[in-house]
Amino acid sequence: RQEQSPLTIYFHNL
Amino acid sequence: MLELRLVQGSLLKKVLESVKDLVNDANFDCSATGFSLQAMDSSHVALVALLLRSEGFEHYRCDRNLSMGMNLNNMAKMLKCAGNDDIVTIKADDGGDTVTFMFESPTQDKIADFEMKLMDIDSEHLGIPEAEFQAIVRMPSAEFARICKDLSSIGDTVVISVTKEGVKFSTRGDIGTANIVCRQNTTVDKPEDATVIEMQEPVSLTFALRYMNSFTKATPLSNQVTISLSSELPVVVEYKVAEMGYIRFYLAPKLEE
Repeated sequence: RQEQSPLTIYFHNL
Repeated sequence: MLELRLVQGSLLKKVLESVKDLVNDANFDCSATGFSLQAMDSSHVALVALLLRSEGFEHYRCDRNLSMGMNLNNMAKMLKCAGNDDIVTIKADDGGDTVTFMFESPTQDKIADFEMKLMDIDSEHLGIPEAEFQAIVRMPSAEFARICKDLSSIGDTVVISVTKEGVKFSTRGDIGTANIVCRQNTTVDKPEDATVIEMQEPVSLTFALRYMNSFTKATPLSNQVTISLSSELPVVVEYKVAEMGYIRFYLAPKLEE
């Protein structure tokens, strides 16, 4: 089963 | 005071058509560097980054950095009213609550201005680190769009795998499976028909086709698309905007649970 990862795992909030 | 004159106004029309379905509202940022936008889709899975460098405008006046919140659907509606050959000028006053789009026909016999209300948007700005990619694929944008469209009639996700054999796009659905392999091809008459694969190491990632198909709405902007891949990093799908900048789409991969 695959889960969609959100972008915020990879990029941090400025 | 902001005044940006873009002779090739159709570029702005195409940019809006390519982002308006992905992002509802976004802040356009204007600085000495250029006219830019960074926005995520509502589910925080995809991000669009646009840069139109100031040098690409015939006239570029931006007295101080300005952030203008716009509804992209409404902006697209207004830009649709510009002719494909029209010169587009974007005007705004510092601290004002409207933006004006002026359209001039190439022969100057028709001049239109459309004023749009700005909105306050609380947007998150993400820091995107410079990354080394395991594989970078450059291919005809129409070919990539065709592949995404074809595969989405079979399955919901695409596995993009780069090996020394080429780049493989695969999907799986209820009715069966599909695999499309594109090999490097640089022996073409026109450079825009080339497929170039730069691979540091093999990489295989899974993405939602719904988003990929949305990104391909930028196809009219450029004959070529660049797809940059690294394990467990968002893919970057980039279309150059003439000589003046780019539109980049980032999409987080699907991970095994």
